[in-house]
Amino acid sequence: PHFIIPVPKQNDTICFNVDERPGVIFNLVRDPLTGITVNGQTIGDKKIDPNKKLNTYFGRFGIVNEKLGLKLEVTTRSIEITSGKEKMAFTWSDTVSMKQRSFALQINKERNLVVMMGDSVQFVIVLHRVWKDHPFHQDYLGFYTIDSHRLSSKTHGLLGQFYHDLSFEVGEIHQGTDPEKPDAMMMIKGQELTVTRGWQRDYREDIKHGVQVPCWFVHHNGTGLIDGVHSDYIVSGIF
Amino acid sequence: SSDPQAVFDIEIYSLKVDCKVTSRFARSVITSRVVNRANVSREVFFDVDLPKTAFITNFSMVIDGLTYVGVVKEKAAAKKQYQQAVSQGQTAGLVKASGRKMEKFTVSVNIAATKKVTFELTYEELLKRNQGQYELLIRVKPKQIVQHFEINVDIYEPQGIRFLDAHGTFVTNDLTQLIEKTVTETKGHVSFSPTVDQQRSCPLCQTSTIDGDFVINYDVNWDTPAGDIQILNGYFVHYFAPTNLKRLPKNVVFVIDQSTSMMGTRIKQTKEAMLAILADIHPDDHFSIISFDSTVTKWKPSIIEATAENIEAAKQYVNSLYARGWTNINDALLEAISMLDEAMKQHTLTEHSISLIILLSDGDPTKGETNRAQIQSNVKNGIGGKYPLYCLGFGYDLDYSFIEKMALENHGVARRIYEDSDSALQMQGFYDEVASPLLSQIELKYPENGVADLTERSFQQYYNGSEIVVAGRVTGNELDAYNMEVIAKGAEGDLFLKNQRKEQDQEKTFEDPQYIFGEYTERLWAYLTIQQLLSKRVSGTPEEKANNTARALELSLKYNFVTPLTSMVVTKPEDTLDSTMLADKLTEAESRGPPQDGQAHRVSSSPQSNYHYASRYIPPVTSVDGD
Repeated sequence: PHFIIPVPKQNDTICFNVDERPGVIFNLVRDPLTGITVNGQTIGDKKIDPNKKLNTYFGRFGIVNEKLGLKLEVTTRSIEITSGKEKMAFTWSDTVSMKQRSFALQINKERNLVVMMGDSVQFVIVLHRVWKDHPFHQDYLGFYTIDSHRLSSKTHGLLGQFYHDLSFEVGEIHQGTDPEKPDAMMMIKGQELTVTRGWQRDYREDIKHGVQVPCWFVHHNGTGLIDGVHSDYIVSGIF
Repeated sequence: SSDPQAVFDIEIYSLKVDCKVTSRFARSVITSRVVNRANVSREVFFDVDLPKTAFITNFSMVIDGLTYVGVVKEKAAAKKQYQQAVSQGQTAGLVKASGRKMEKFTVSVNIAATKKVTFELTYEELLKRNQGQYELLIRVKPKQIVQHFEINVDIYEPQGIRFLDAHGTFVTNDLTQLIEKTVTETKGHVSFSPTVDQQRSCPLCQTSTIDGDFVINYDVNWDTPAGDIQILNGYFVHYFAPTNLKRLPKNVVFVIDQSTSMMGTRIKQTKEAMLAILADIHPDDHFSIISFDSTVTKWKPSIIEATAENIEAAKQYVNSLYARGWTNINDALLEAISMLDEAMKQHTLTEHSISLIILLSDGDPTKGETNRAQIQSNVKNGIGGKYPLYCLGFGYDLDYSFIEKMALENHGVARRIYEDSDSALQMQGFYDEVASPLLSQIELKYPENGVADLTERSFQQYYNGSEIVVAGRVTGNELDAYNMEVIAKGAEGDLFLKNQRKEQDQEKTFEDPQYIFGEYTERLWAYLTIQQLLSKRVSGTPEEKANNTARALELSLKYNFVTPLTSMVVTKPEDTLDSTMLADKLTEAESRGPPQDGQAHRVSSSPQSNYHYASRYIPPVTSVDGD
């Protein structure tokens, strides 16, 4: 999966990929103050093209709001909501708007799911449908956080650690291995990294083609950018 | 909206669709009342799908007790006056194409916290009789549950209602019983008003199950062979649709494009449609097939009888078609004309039969004569008014105005075949409309001193299940207008019909004013006149075009119709640069282009009355997604 981290103060964006074996569950967001946790499980391609590297995507997300007693499990096939003792299940072919006391949810048929926790953060899960007879690829999901600053400054996780202040410096821009993608040096969190100018895609508006977001790409699973290494974020269960 | 909160902040507390149909002339009023329950201002959208054949006549917004009304102006003047809005291009337009039958009117306005807004849109159309019935289509798609949701349709047909059927594509078994239908001899009433709970798509959902088309089909009684004349407020309308006539044998030449651009689904669906059409050809008919790519191929050297053997052979030929080469439309059409000319010369066709050419093509001429004006001229000269030419254009990237002009210049019509899974059915459906001609060379005659400003009164053909409508102004004694005659050629020779209606019958006709709008005859006349003048603009000489344009514009302004010559200027109560917008009428040629991904989404999520919040602040979004 590719991670996009906007840095609005600097009007720029950082991005990185995380490659791990299919089935691994990552903690993406954990806010001890609001009780919100988001975990995501990776899936791989249906079968591996021997000439290409293994691609992984997110195929399942678990969102928990402990304070509201709310659990949401989203896969490429279904959306299950547990609110206290009540349980509801929908598919991606449903169009649903739902509001309970401190929670609002909207399923836009075959497209995306928007979930809002009180006046707090808003999460958007995008469904990517892949031709069902595609020899390699299968359906997968994308995860977007809007108004992430509304979560507490204690928020952590593979994504959550970037919800608050982040600053960096880029210099020594020079030609990289790809003539269209210059390399540069990035100073971030007191470390010096080699980064490459590239772009990633934001699929919220145009689910088929996405919108290109220019960004500084951090190599090696975001090592140096993220706190620790990516395997530190592996957890045992979706909730 | 992608913001679930907005759905709850904006509440549609009333959505009412009110249609009144008087003698096929329909006036629909859509009224929606909305309140912003948020403590901040919200942008509210009003999206309405209306039939392509309708003209918008009124639009108003009532905000905080103030009314903002759309004003119909000449298109050029409106654009000049509101250059600022126009300079924003497409975004300034309030009307966009929406699928095959509809176009979408969208306006948005910022509503202050806790304020209300009422939108009201009115449009009018003449319902067209097709295969023995009229269809009134109402598209409903509220984004959320509506407190008071109501569709009311009143139909008044002085001729008497033969049948009336109402159904909704979204209506489940549970909702079927909510469609109330009352039919008396001349009046029909249909209503549909589901409660809040009945609208819910699931027990806890705020989303509505009301999502689709509400369709009313009906037909009237045809007791008088010469048709029915209605006179009111100085204008008359004559409806002519004789039944119980023997069908005329027809001679049809199918001209089929098999150029490379037809490769794939198009040629497959064309073959599928042709096989179905061939199976339906009447044994009395004559037919032939001409296929073309770079060159022209005649299936048979001449037009032949539709015997079972010939039909079977034609099917085999159709099955053998495959896409290749360039597009030589000119030579193909001239060959079809020549084939019919030769048959006429040889007297091989049935007496009192009618001849027609049906062209099916997806593309621009790329081989032989490629100058479009020259092709149009060649075809017009070749046909010389003898046969109607029907042009079916395949796909969105087609030059529709090219085939439309060619069809209209030759007493036919053009039709776009939308590229979809049902393209074959669309082609077949069109053929069904023209499959059963009952009359040819129809002329409707009225007393010369009794009427003026007549709409078209001469027609090349009358097809079973359709209808001829003529309207005009009554200048002399009203009673004179009833003395009309119809002259036509039928299967058994010349036909002469005279109006037999007794004068005293007319007195009762309009005694119930609550079911009609009194000026309908005049507005129907204006609607029909404008439609016909607009068609003549496509095919006439430059001088005729100028005259017809001027007249159509004059009538559009006088009757407040948003036509391709006028725009409705809508001023929003906002002190911003984009507070003025224009509602235009699209032509089929202008509405080309398939829906884009984004537009398709809007269509799928846009309700009859759709309100959603659009955030002006775009926050940073942290995300993880696939490569």
